[in-house]
Amino acid sequence: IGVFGNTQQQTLEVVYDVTAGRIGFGPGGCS
Amino acid sequence: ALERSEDQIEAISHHYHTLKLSTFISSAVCNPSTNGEKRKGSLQMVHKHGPCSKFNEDMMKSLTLDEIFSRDQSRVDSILNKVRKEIQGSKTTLPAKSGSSIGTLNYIVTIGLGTPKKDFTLAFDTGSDLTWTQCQPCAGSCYSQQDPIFQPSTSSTYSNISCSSSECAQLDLARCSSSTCVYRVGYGDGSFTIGFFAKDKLTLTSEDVIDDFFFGCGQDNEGLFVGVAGLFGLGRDKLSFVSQSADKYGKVFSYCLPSIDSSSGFLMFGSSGIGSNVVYTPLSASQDNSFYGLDLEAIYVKGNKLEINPTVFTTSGMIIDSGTIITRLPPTAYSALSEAFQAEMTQYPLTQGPSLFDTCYDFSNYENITIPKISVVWSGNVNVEIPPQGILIPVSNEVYCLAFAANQDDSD
Repeated sequence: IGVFGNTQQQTLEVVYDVTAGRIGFGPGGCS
Repeated sequence: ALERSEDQIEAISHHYHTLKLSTFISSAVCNPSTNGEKRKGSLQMVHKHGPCSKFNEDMMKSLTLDEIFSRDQSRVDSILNKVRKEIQGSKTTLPAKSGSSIGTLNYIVTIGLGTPKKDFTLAFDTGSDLTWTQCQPCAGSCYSQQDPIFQPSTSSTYSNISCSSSECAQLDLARCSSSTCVYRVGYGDGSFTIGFFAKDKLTLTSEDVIDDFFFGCGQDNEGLFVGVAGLFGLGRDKLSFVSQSADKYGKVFSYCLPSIDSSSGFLMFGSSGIGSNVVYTPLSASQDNSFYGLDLEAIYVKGNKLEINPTVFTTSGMIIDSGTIITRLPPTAYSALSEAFQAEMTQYPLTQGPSLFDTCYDFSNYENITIPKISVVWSGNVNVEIPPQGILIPVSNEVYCLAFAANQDDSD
């Protein structure tokens, strides 16, 4: 299995919507 | 730049990042993120070694790079073992090190526990389910942590869970001690925690309180956890915080992991406040375990799609994990990525790096660098551009490596 690690996730807004069965990504999440 | 046409400059900015190398260095001053702050269900997220961390230097004696990447590999190995175990069935003989993993949990949040509330700094982990903290009297052993160790007898809302409870039955490894449920969690690097399965009030903010939160009150805690008071488990299983707080937050959470120069991020529960520019990919149906699976479909370098047979991605699948540092790709996909990246970096001298990496550069003569942009495309044509801090990782003051690595086999 591949793993999307935390270095690549840095500064993105990462959303775990388990109920809707989806994962989201948005740029500039920390700023 | 003066010699370039406007079209050329536009093309360069569209497909490349031009950066100061200092972008990759930690700032000395803590500038807390304002995004997510003061919202309901929101916590500040900081890097354990960043400027907003309250951990002192003695507590946080730096690991060597070899140790860091060895632990990262240990975490990935244990994830692979756990997934294999669930695919092949529980009767399959597997290495003893299967199970959740500790690895390199560098991101930390502070939560409150008990009545009156005491604050504890926990490692944030989407690859673990059970939340636990070290507990007095540390009947086995406790490692050193920055916060005072939780004292259950001082909390008026604390209680142990009985062996006959349905919650005790949900633990992977449990036994009874005088009718009290005792949990055990082993991690991929040999670390473990054993203690009383308990419940108490958990406080995120004054408005966000879970009255009966089930967690591990660790009496024997050994391994590479030093500094943090325990783990905050955000996996998909029934005992994770995500499941236990489902009534309150609807199994929705979001975070921003700060880069080393951006001081702090956030961890937020619930759907309010999620950015309007977020794009969604389906959770993968193929990952029937506590990990969060997603399907990678393509990789772009400098706007060009890499020629990778789609079956390379579908054979093994992918998960997203907050505790693994370096993204692992099937070898065929990694080779294509590395080759395309190197083709755009011919102006910089290649050099040797840690064994996990094979694409490292010596930037000792540079203040600014230009690197090609990298994007990944998830199922549903969801294109995510990797931030520049996610493309290169500094392994010394001068040497920076492409921050991706290969699994051993495309079928891993």
